[in-house]
Amino acid sequence: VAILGNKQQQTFEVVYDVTGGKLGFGAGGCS
Amino acid sequence: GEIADSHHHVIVTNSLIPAKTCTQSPKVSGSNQLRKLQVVHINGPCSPLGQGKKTNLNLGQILLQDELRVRSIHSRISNSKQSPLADSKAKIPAKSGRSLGTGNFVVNVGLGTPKRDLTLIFDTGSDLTWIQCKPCAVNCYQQNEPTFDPSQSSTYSNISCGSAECTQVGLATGNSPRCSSTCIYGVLYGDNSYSVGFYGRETLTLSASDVFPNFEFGCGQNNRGLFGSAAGLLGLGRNQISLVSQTATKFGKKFSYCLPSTSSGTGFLAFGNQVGTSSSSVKYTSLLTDSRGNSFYFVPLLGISVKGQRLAIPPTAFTSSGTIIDSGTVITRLPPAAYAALRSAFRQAMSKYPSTSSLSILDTCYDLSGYNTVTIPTITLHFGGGTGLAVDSSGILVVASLSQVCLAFAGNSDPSD
Repeated sequence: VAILGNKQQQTFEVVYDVTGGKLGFGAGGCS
Repeated sequence: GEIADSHHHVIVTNSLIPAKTCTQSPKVSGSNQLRKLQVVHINGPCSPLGQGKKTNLNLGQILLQDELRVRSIHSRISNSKQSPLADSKAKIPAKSGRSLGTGNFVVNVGLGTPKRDLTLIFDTGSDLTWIQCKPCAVNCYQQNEPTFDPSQSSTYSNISCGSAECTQVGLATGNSPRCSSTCIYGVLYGDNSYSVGFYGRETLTLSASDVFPNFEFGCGQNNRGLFGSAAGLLGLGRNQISLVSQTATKFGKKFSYCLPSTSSGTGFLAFGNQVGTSSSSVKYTSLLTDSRGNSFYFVPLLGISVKGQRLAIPPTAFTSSGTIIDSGTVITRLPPAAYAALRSAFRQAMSKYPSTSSLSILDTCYDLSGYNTVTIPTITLHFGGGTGLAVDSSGILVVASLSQVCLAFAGNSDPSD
């Protein structure tokens, strides 16, 4: 498998909606 | 870094060097604060772990540890026996009191009655939450906070052998539980770090209004490895023993996090419906399941753009083996064909800068010591549903020193990995 590591996730809000079956990325999530 | 145009970032090279003082982010106000845990880099200046227990970042050691984790993930998904180190010449020295787990981020949670605050590594790539527990029957590594003592808590209880919960921890860890009057779990990580101990229940406190009695966790009696001076690990995987599953009734299996771009910054780990409130807009893609790895979060990565131009990578390069998202892996690993295309485009865009020797798994490195600013290409990851992740400038480069700054992506060695 490919792996999306934490370096590339940095500064985004990474949203896990496991029940809803979706994953979100929000730019500027740490600010 | 700043985006000079839609296809480039301009970065002040001195900003690539880790800061030595903590930059606190603004506090979240109102009710949102209740379910947000602060996330900090385990070895950064914001870490609650003791200054004396930190080590200077050694990128080579970080990358070596990262590669061992990736080998372990590949091993688990290919259903082979876990022996990721059998053919490895690599050994990471685990010095007492010295932290090498620099790729990891930590949060603080409360456990027991009365509540004890503990700093835990958070990990979406594993399920079991465990902490070091007295009496440390075999071994506990040195940790920053006092070791948790279940005998001093009024709400701790052991889980019996032969129970459904005991069976489940075996499935989640891949190691059959043992029995010594009570259920004994064992978990082995990709870098040969491990924890063995009693599987029990305890009250977990995430905030004053988010208290979870009878939370199942590992009360570690034999713990070794690269956990720094953290008290243990918070498992956020998909299995039913994970924190996500055990708090599903209240939070609906929704959580989010933000990882700071520097080791001196702060992020958060949040639970429940408040997710999505920190960003102006959240773009969604599908979260997939795959029977090859029930604990992992699979995502439909389909392509990559550099400088706004889509690379010529056949979609099957990604879809044949799949992609997972993991908070515990540092460097993104791509299928060989995808990485080759990315590397080629990146090198072309960086051709005016002098290249230098590779560093561990990173084979595209530059000597930027003679530059005050550098201009690097944008990189966007494309997911199913049209969602694009325009990687922040902090996620494109990784820095050993200004004379060795590398592209922060790597390739898998085998297309089937």
